[in-house]
Amino acid sequence: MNIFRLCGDMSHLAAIIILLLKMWKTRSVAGISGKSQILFATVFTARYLDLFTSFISIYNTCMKVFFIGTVYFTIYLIYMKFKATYDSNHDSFRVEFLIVPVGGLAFLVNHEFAPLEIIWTFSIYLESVAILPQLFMISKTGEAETITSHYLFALGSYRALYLCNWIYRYYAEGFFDLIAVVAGVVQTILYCDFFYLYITKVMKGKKISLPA
Amino acid sequence: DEFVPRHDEL
Repeated sequence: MNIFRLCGDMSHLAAIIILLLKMWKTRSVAGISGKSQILFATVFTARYLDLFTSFISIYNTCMKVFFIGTVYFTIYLIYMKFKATYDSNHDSFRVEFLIVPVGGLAFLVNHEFAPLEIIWTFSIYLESVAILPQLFMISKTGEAETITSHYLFALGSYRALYLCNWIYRYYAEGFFDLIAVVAGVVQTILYCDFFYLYITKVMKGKKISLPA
Repeated sequence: DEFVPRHDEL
């Protein structure tokens, strides 16, 4: 563990907590893409299959349980509890255009042609594009609530911090995982446009409103 | 064969 990875995990944790607070306090899921949350649930389920087979640390196990638990709770809030406030018309990204290519790529490019390894690779590739339905929804509605912007900033920062973690681990431990790094770079790049809007607008107290 | 990194990250 290093400071970059710890900050990354804390940023990820913060993002999930911000999202839950937004939904619980406003009792609304307006502006939140249920499809992205379903993709995140798929990512965590696929990645944490080893939750019961390989023990890394208490921290690792607790975080995995928390991430899986909260993402399914988020889906429950979106599609059941606060279903009336879910804006399905604007959440229209065709996720099959993500899942099929990512699934195919996981078969072709992986570290080892073994079931668990291919599923892990699938979760890494899927995570790098899982935010697209959410960003697409914001571009369609033309604006994002400030709390949603904070959620996205924390979520985008988590993988950017992981990139720093991988640089550190390369020099400190000689650890290098090309698949995770490439997917992490793609994932972080997808947020750049949003990061620019967040820093130039939200930091000055303005709302994010894209030219619709 | 190629070293398969143990996935110790979240």
